[in-house]
Amino acid sequence: ELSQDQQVLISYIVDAHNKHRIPQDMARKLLQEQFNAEENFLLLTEMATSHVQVLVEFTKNIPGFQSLDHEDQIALLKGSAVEAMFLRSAQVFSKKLPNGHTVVLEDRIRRSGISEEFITPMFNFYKSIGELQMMQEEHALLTAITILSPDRPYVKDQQAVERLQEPMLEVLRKVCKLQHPTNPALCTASRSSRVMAHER
Amino acid sequence: PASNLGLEDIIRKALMGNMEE
Repeated sequence: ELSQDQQVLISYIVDAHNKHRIPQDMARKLLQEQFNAEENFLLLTEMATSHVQVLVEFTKNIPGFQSLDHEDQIALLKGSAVEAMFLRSAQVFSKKLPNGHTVVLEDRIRRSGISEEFITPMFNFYKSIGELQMMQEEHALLTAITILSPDRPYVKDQQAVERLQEPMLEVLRKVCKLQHPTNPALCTASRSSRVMAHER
Repeated sequence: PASNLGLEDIIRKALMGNMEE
């Protein structure tokens, strides 16, 4: 069972996760406009920048994050940004957006000139995340946990980060067992904050 | 690619956001 405090923590993180998204006008451009390969690539890099900004806004709302040493905040974000972005992208792709949006997005990515060497593992990752059938609470918690990894390069006060991460790991373990009682695979994966490094 | 985007710059600016307000 989740304690009252744990339920509050979950709703706080899920709200932050839902609130901070790619701006509407950028999403519209991605889905509607026709571009050549070079324009696709530029648009995707613009989107990546926006995504990082969205991620920082989410992170600022993780309870306790802003009480960390400022340079440690930077080190955590820098060390986790790519993993967290892939997690978020995987969620977008696995939600099966209406009207074939994921088809358009995938097509755009495949036609952006990015090497197949990167694209294939990326879509394989999205697929394997999709197969876990994670609920939004699990996505939000896993993203927060990924960002609050004490062993990122240049983090000075690892214990302060652990003190924030550990309660969230505990909550995720419980949520996982409650929501997937017959699927041990997800619970095993989420027990380790190194799941992202493995997937990478 | 992440370093080419000036990842740290983007992060620093975004973190400073509230302080400027």
